[in-house]
Amino acid sequence: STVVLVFEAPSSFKFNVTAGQKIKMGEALGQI
Amino acid sequence: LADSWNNTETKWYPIPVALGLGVIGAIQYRRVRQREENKLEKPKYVANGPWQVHVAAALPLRSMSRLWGTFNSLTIPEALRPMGYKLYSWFFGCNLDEMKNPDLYAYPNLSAFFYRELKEGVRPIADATLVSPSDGKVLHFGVVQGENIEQIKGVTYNLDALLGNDDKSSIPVGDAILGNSLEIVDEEEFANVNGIEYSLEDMIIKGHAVKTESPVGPDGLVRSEKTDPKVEKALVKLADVTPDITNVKVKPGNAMFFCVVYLAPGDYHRFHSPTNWVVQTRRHFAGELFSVSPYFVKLLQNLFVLNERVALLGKWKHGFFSMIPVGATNVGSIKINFDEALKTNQKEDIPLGTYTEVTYKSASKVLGGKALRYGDEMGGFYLG
Repeated sequence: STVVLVFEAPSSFKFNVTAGQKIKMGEALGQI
Repeated sequence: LADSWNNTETKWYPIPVALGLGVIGAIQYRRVRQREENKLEKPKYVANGPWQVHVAAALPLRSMSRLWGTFNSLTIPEALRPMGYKLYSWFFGCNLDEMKNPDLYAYPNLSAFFYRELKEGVRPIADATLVSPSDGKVLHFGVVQGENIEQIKGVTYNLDALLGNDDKSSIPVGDAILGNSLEIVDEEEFANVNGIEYSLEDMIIKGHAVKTESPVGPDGLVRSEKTDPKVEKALVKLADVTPDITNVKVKPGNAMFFCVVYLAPGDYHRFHSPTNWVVQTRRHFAGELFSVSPYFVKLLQNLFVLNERVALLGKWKHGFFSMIPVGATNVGSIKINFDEALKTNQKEDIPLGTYTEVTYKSASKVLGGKALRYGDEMGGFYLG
């Protein structure tokens, strides 16, 4: 199963994850 | 011609009853035929790709998924449960220390164990703009280029196809009947979300609606004793944000982003709200149930627009926001906690390639949908 997020955000939004990285619920995905 | 037109006598006759019945019968026959044709499933996706894709496309994946779910719902003899679940956990890397109920005898079958809850506090919510909605692996993320989302390097799928904005075959159902998780008595009264009472103003921050006894901060946020300071900090003027979810266009200075999180078999399979947002619409797409493992994602183009999925569309403080749980062969059923009407992976489902749509307007007149906060449990995936 997969969860896809699609969202509008200011262009300054940065993901602070890497592709393939394991992540837990509640951990930061991105920041403005 | 003119002479005929002007001088031919017109005689009027009553239409024979048999002819009238015949016309009505023909209309009815055509209507029934169209209805039956609509019930037929669209032909399966004709796969393009290596032999693995052709093999998968030829399999009755939806039936297999339901069979898998039925099998895993069979009650396991109590004596075998601890051993069976420990073996499963060892194989798929589950952390049994995080379980809310550590008694392995309490899970009657693998489906119940698979949908296990976690202890309070084992998943702290980070102080970030966006947090992960679930445990898993980040498959891909980035900026939506034009109308396309990159599935893997060089392979894209269409944003409108994913969300249903290009599909004219929607079946609007109407307003969803929500559960008791959110009850709005009055717009100026209190809402009850997950057992926590708080003012609607805490969520919507309407300056003109602020009660005189509520202290208002310099940023316009209403301070409430019952609001978590962390949540309060992130509160937004959601009522003022009105993105057009049927025609997604970003505002100047903004961009459209995407992120794909893959949940492996051993992972905690519930998903939570990744931010403070309002869900306005749900679109349930009937589709295939291909595997969504990273291996298959690389093999099959447009995988995420082929599979059965539930697109939750709404808004957050920066504009449009959506979350799309996508089903897979082994976990074909998607549950949304606040939408009891939603039934996925059904035998008699809507035709493949179409979707049903409901709105959550009844949840809140002001917000226009179901309000969610960071970390609120939204639903999850069931086996089969």
